[in-house]
Amino acid sequence: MLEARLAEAAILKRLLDSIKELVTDANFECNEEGINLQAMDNSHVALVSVKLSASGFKKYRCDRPLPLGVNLGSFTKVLKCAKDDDVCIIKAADDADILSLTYEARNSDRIAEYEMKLMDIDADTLNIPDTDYDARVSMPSAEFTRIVRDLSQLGESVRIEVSKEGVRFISDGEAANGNILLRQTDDDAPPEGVTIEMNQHVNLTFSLKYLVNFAKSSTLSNVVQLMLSNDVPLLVSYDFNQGHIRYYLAPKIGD
Amino acid sequence: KLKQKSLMSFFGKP
Repeated sequence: MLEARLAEAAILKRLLDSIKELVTDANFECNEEGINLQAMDNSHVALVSVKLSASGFKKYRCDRPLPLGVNLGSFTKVLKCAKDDDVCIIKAADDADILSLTYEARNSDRIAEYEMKLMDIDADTLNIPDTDYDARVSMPSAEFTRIVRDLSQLGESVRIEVSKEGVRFISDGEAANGNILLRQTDDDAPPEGVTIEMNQHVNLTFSLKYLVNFAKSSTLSNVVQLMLSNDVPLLVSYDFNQGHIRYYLAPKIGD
Repeated sequence: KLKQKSLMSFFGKP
């Protein structure tokens, strides 16, 4: 069985907001170490990977590995019924087809109970190899959100170039083009500043609609890390106290 | 002309 007590429902609400438009149904894999989710979007271009560590919960118990198949739209609706600062308790029995959620109000005696149907999901999981990336960029997550939103007005794709100069985001639309250069900030470390580590010049092109989607996770962390190597998927990572959310995005490559 | 690659061409199934 699973019983997990989260100090604030906000984390789950924000996580669901970050993935619900990318993925329709997914398995939350629960085990004694915590809760993990890995899911690809329908077109198999992007993958989201979530980890919530057992230590991030006020109380956590999971006796044996338990996949909780969830429709993310339904989960989002049920979580909307929780206030951000409610304590959130999720429970599932072994082989159950129901997930129960309890929201305890912080400053009153209000206790709300909801139940959600679980489903069997036959999803492909992928082996993601450990990669030594050629470039790592760490920047304020709000800055990343602004860049991808701004450039998505101009065109469908962004070219990301990491060089000695810094990291440059380039959009070449049909009617307009633009580019944004971020230099490493020497006097300011993350979360406010930008750090760039580079072993090799990197130049990759990605679809902006996915990056705009990933940027929703800025509600979970003030810092985002971009990890890039030529001709491999981009890793966009947001770390927060209880775990992380990571996105992988396949590049666009010339024939 | 660039072509969108699939993640499956980078990451294998376990």
